[in-house]
Amino acid sequence: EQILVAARSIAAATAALVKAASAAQRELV
Amino acid sequence: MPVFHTKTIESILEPVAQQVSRLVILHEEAEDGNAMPDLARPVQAVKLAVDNLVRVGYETINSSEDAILKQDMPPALNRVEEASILLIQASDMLRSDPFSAPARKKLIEGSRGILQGTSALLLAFDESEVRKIIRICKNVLEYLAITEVVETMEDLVTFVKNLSPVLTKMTKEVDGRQKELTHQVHREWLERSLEQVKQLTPILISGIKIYITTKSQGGQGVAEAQTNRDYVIGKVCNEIHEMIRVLQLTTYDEEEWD
Repeated sequence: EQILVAARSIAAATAALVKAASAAQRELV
Repeated sequence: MPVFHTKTIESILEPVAQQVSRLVILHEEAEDGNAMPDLARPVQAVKLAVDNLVRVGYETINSSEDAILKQDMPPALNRVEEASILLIQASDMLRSDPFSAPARKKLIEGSRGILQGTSALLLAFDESEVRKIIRICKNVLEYLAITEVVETMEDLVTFVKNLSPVLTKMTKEVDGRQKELTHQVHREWLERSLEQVKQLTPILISGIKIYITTKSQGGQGVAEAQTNRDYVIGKVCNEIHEMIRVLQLTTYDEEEWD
């Protein structure tokens, strides 16, 4: 189903964004 | 107990849920944090994915005849869109001030919003798929309801000919669904009911046959044959009702993320 593919894309893009944001914070912790 | 009730939803959301949880923990541990990198590109990637999801979501809504899906999906899509706006705002604010606390807060809110909106969307879609399976189960129940008018062997042949494809379809769909569930107890309940239906089907056909034969011979035992036939029908119907009940159960708990 197309909706599952689209949801998978958004989840992957959000995970990549959050990972990039976390990386900077992790250095401090 | 698993948070996501199907393996598909789990495979989509579990990785992002973990990342968001980690970001929240890091944010709480390092209140002001390091300077944030420029997030414009990953935020843009999310925006593109959101636009695509919204497009596909409305296509799904427009092509569906499921009134509940049509009602449930738009709020989820709005939530995802609003969350992506928060992410864009966070990214713009961080470009001006990489230490901005309100921007970090928006980043977390936006990420959570995407997660929760996508989850709501997937749940709405999944529930719609479950309703399709339930319709197939009800179709079988409708066929079983006409068993009592099967009075001749010709009727029985027609009955079996009509029942077989819907029964096969129901078995296939319910079996596929039980394999998708993350909740083991629900899987086992569906598996058990399916097995019961498979075992009872030949007994049901045999029961109808005995009833027809007994009745045509005009002998004694018609009432008993009828009682036996109805008992088996009742058992099959009960198992199908049980499958319908279990199909509607979820282990979804949105509060887990709050």
